[in-house]
Amino acid sequence: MFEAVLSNGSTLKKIFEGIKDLCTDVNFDVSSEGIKLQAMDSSHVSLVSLELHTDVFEQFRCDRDSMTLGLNMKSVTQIFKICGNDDSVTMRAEDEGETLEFTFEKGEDRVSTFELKLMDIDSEHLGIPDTEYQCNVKLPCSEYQRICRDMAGFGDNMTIDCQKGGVTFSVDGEVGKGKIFLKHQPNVEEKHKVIVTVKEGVELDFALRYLNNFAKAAPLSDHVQLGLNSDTPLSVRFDIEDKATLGSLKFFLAPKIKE
Amino acid sequence: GMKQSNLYAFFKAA
Repeated sequence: MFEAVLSNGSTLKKIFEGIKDLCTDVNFDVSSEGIKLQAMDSSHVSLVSLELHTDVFEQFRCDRDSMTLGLNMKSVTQIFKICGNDDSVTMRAEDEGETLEFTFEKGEDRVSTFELKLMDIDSEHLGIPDTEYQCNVKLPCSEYQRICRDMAGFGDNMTIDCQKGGVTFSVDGEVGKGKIFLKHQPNVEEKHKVIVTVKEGVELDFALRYLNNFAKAAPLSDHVQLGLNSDTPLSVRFDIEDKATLGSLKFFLAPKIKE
Repeated sequence: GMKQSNLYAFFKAA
């Protein structure tokens, strides 16, 4: 049997909101260590990787070595509309069961339950290599969200140029060119901090459609971390409640190549 | 023009 209780149900709601427009069906891989999910979007341009450690849950039980729960994202986000912001969530599945039961509770006054039919999803075995990035940028999620949204008004692609001292986001579109520079700002109050760590400068182009999709996960944490390398995918990482010990939602994106 | 590269081979090989 699998059973997990999360007092802050909105965390799961935010995770699914961050994934739903990229992937239609995903497997929840449950083990005694927590929950993992890995999926590529249908065009194989980006990859989503979720890790929820048992620390994020108030209760966590998985009797088997592993269980694979196939979920349709549209149905799951529909179900999570039932979940109020202060509700706790309990997920429960029998070992050979064909459903995953969600219970949303606010105190004892209101209890909602939905049994979701599980799917059998063919999933490819994908691996994420341990990667050291030439450039790491930690910036407020609100800033990331705003930059991606504003830049999308001018073009389809955004260049991220990361150098010692700061990072420049720029767009070159039909109506003209624009750029936003964020200075390395380690000594300001936490919510405004921008940390740019550079071993070697990197400049790469990315599709704003995907960067904007990743921004939907912004409510999960205060800061987002970008990892850039000239020869590996961009990593966009949201730690759950800014605590890596609880887990993370990561997105990987292939750069655009000049033809 | 810009071409969108693909991640499939990268993660498949890992």
